[in-house]
Amino acid sequence: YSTFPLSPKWNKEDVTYRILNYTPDMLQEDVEEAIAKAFQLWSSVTPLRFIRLHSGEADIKISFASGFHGDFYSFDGPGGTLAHAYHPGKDIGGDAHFDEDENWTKFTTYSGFNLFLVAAHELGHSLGLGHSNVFGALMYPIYMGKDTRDFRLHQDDIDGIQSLYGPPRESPTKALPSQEPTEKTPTVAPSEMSPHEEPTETTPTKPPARPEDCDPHLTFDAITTLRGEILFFKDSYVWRKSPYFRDIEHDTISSFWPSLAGGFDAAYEVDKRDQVMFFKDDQYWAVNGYNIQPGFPKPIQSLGFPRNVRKIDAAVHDQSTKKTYFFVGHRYWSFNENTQSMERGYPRKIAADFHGIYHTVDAALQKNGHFYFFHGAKHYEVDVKTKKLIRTMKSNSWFDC
Amino acid sequence: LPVIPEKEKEDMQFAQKYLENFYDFKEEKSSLFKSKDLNPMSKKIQEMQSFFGLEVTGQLNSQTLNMMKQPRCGIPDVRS
Repeated sequence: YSTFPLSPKWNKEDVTYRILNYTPDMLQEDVEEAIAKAFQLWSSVTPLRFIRLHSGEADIKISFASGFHGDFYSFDGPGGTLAHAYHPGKDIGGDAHFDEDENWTKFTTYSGFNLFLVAAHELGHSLGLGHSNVFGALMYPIYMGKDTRDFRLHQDDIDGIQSLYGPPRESPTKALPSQEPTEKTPTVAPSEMSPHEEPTETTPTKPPARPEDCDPHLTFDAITTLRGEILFFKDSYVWRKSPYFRDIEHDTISSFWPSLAGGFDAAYEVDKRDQVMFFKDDQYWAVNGYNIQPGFPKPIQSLGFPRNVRKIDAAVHDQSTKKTYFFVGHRYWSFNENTQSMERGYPRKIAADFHGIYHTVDAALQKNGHFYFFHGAKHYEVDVKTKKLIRTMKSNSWFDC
Repeated sequence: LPVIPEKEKEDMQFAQKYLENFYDFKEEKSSLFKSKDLNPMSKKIQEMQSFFGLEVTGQLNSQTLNMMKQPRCGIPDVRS
């Protein structure tokens, strides 16, 4: 954690705040609730109490504005900088500004930024905290969308704020979950954005170790081509096979896409759009190179899946027909990338159309006119045109074992 | 990942702005003395890479650039 130079702080326990205006993106009551819950996070671990004023001068003034808004730090349109806040002090000191050009939401799964999470971070500045370089801490400068149910401060955040204000009068110095809104937020797996921490724990959990390249039992969660290369995914790990270098490169998902670090269920490339689509549980993202496209994640139902489909096992795009095949259990769907719609007559049984494939598909790849369907520690080479099985190989055969 | 060459200048400008905003980078405009450092941003890139736990190379590689493009708070990570 860090503090501002000379560690300015409020020299009183009763700190007032006022909401000067509202974003049209959310209901006013939802804005008020997000702000109140954000303050509650900090009051639960300090002696501070936050009192809302509806008029007059408050210590912490909260407002939404876009572009230039009267201070030296103009906002920058959608994305980029989301908000900023000033350390404790007179006048603008303590104030928190939120970029109105962002899409503010009470959710964490759809396009936009969760106001509670961003407000909790900014109010940390309003109370005197600087940024933390601890991945997973609330005061880490990068936005990390997390499940806000049972949200807890990281121990680093608690250590930081208590270095300024001390612990609460009656409670210990351990993190307490915030009392979250009772509305059911759309489903998001708690671990999907940050492999290092579950929302209910204050210390990072250890991710599973990277499997050995030539482990005969090696399996993959998802595989995709990307600009001539092939990426194999397992948990948070990536194996990268490229025609530009000889050896298999070891990476983590977070080294390419930090906000998608939790792993994938399925992935495929649409080469004519220079896009890769990633799937995790009931959401998917479109990515161009390193950039996640605005408006994502979206629910998989927006592709045409029925509501009872909660995740995809595998996906592969056929460049010749512009169709994408999605595998779920023993069935598959065909999606027309040109019309962006599911084809009629699906789902169909995998075994009925892909001769010799009698099981589920964990991951899939198209390369050199063949499909490769991975199941367990084996994979199956299938002719794209005839959809007939050609041969069976070990899953790690791509790594020159 | 494979790079589209004409974007490199754009990326450098983006990185410079990022470092000015969040890492107190100041470009030397007119100096009587030639800078010994041919890449004046290198030290600030190192500082940023160290902050985020990236490999500290001082070079604007893809991981570093990608980290710079993530949505974030407007407060600097380091301050003068």
